[in-house]
Amino acid sequence: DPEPQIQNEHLRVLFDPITGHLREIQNLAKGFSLPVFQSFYWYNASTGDALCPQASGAYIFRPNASTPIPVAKRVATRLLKTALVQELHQNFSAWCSQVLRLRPGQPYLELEWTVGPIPVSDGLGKEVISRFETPLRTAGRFYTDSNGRQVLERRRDYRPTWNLNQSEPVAGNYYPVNTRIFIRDQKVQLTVLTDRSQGGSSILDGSLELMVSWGQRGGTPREGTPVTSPCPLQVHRRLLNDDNRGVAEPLDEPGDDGQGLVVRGRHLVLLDTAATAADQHRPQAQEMVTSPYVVLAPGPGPHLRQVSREGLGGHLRQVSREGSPGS
Amino acid sequence: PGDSSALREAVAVAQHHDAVSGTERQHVADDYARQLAKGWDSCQVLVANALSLLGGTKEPLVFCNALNISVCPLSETSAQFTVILYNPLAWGVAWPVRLPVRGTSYAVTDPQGRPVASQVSRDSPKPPVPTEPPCPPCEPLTCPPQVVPVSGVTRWLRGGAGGAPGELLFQAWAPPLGFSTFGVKQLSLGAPWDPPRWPSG
Repeated sequence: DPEPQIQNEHLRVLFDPITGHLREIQNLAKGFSLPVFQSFYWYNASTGDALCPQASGAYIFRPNASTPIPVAKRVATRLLKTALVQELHQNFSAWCSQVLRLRPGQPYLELEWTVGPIPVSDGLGKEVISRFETPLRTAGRFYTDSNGRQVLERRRDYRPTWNLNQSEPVAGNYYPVNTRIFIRDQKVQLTVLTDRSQGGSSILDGSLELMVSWGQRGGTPREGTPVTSPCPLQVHRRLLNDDNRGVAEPLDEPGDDGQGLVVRGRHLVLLDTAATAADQHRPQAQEMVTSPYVVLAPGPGPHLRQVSREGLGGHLRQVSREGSPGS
Repeated sequence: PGDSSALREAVAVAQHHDAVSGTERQHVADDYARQLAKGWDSCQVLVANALSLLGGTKEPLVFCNALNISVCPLSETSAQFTVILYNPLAWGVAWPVRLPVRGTSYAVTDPQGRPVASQVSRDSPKPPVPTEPPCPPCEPLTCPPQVVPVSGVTRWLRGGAGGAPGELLFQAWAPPLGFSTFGVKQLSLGAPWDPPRWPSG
C-alpha cells in the first residue's frame, strides 16, 4: 500500500510505507495536520559510573546515556479496515508491538502497546519508552498533570523555586504523568492520555516521551515532584542491579513463567488547537480513569434492558421499601 | 453476599508510597496484588447483585477480567449471552465492545430489542497485508456488529494454541450513571478461521 492510512470522520492517520511508523495525523474537522513520528526506544540503565556510583534501580531512574536505543528502525505491519474499526498492527520486535485504532465517532487515536518480556541476556538493564516527535516549537516547555487534576507547566533543566544545577540531562527532566502529558505551540496541541501512572518528559523540543509502565491507577500518586532522585513511578523497566536505596534487590519481576513480565496498555493521542484542546482531554481522561465496563450473563437476558440514574434511584428505593434489608 | 470493604481496605493499605510507586520487594508487591485481587472478587459480587436486582435477572453475572488479552470463557463458549454495559460517568457514552468468540456470524439486539445488523470480517487470501475494501464511515450507533481476527500478539499472550480465533465488535451505549443490556446470538459456526499471517521474518 503506497499510502497506508486509517481514517474516521475526525482524524486521518498516515504511516510511512517503507518503515511502517506513524508519520502524520490530520485533524479533518478543523482542517490542519501535524507530522508526528512515534516509536519505541530503550534507555540503557546505568550501573554507576566515574561521575557517580548511583545505579538505576527500583527507586532511582538513571540511564547511562542521553540517547535511547531504538527497538526497531523498520516495523512489520498489518492493516485491518472494517466499518466498525480501522487499525494498523505494528510489530517492532519479538517483545514490542502496538495496534493503532480509529473507530467511528472517536476524536482520538488509540495506541494499544504490548511490551515484554524485556530481554536481559545481554546483561543490560533496559527502560522502555514510547516517544512522539513533531516539528512543534515548544521552547523546552511541556505539561504534565498533578494527580490527575491540576496541569503544571514544566521547563527543561529548570525548577521554579530554586536555581537548578542539572546533573542528569534525562532523568532530571522526567516528571510523573498520572493521566496526561502535552506539548503545544501558539496554535496546536498534541496531548497523550495514559491509562496508568507513568514517567514522562520532553527531552527534545517538539517531542514527548512516556516510560511504558504497569501498575494500577489506585492510590494517590506523589505530588508533581521531579523524578531525578525519588522513584520513577512503576516504570516497565527491567534492571539487574539494586540501587542501594533500601529495596536490596534489583527490579526484575519474573512473571508467571519466569521469563519476565509482559505489559499491555493504552495511550490516547489527541491533536487539537491549543485553545480548545481541554474540551476533549478533560472528559476523555475521565473516561480513561472511570471507564464503562461490560458484565456478561449466559442466555437471552433480563426483561429490564436499560436503566438510567433516575431509574436506578427509583429502583433502589423500591427495593429497600419492599423489605429487603438494603440500607 | 457482596462486600466492598475488603477492596476498600486493600486500596487503603496500598496508599503506602512504596505500593503506589512499586519500590518494594517482590514478595511485598505480590502481597499488595493478592489483597487487591481478593477485594475485587467480593466487590464484584456486590456489583453483580445490584445489577441482577435492577436488571431483574436471576442469571449468574460474569466479569471477564482478561478482556484486554481477548480471554472471556463465557463469550467464547456460549451461543447466546447478554452483555450489560455499566456506565459510571455523569454523561452518556457510546462504547466499543470487543469480545472473543468462536463463531463467525452473530446477531446483536439493542436495549429496545431492535436488531443490529451483523457482518463478518474474515482474512482474505491476499498478500501479507490483507485489507478490506475501505468501508464508508458510519454513524457510531448504526454500525453493524462484526467479527475480526484476534491479533497474533494477543494469541501469543494467551499461550498461543487455545482461545477464540475471532472477536465480535459492536458499538454499545449507556445512559449516565446507568446501564444498558444487549443480547448476542450466534447465527452460524461458519468456515474455520485461517489465522492472520505475519510477513516472514
